[in-house]
Amino acid sequence: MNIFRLAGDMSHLFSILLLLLKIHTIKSCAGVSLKTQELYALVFATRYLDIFTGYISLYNTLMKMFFLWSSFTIVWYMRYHNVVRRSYDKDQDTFRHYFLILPCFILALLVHEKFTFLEVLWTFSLYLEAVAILPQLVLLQRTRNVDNLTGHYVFFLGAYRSFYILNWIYRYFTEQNYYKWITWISGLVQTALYADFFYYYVKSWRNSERLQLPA
Amino acid sequence: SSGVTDKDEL
Repeated sequence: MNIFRLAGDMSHLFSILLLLLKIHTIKSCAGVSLKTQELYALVFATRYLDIFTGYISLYNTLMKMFFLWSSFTIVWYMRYHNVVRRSYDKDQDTFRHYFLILPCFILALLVHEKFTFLEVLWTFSLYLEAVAILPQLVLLQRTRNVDNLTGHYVFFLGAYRSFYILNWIYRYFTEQNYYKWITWISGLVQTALYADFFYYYVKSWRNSERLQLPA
Repeated sequence: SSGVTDKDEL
């Protein structure tokens, strides 16, 4: 564990806590894409099956359990909670997220490190995570006056990805035989998707304005 | 470690 990896994990944890805070305390999910949240639940469910097959560390297991629990909890709130579900921008959140799942699965069947059940699902989760933010970015663009919590949520998600890239660079130079092409390329694609958002986020922060993405 | 099996990252 290096400082970049830890910073990445903490950003990820913090982004989810922000989202849970908004949903649980303010009882609103305005501006949050259910499509993206469903994709994350699928990402974690397919990646963390190794909870049952191997042990890495207590930290690792607890984090995986938190990500699984929180992603399904958020989806539950947005779909079924009496108050929260009414604040969901259903008409704006129109991204056809099912169309992301099949291509990612086919790609995982074709490009993977080992053709085993767990390995293909793990690879699928990497490809899917890379594009899972797309419905959220589209929704942000459609929402005039993005509220602060939603903006910060996406910012910390993007920060998590950026720290992971620094972590990979650090590990490449400090560990022997550390290379993971599939993880790196999907991670780079994922981080690149945030570039545009970051630009407008920093701009609105510097001008102390509310975040507004161009239509 | 070959990079294939060690999935210590989240």
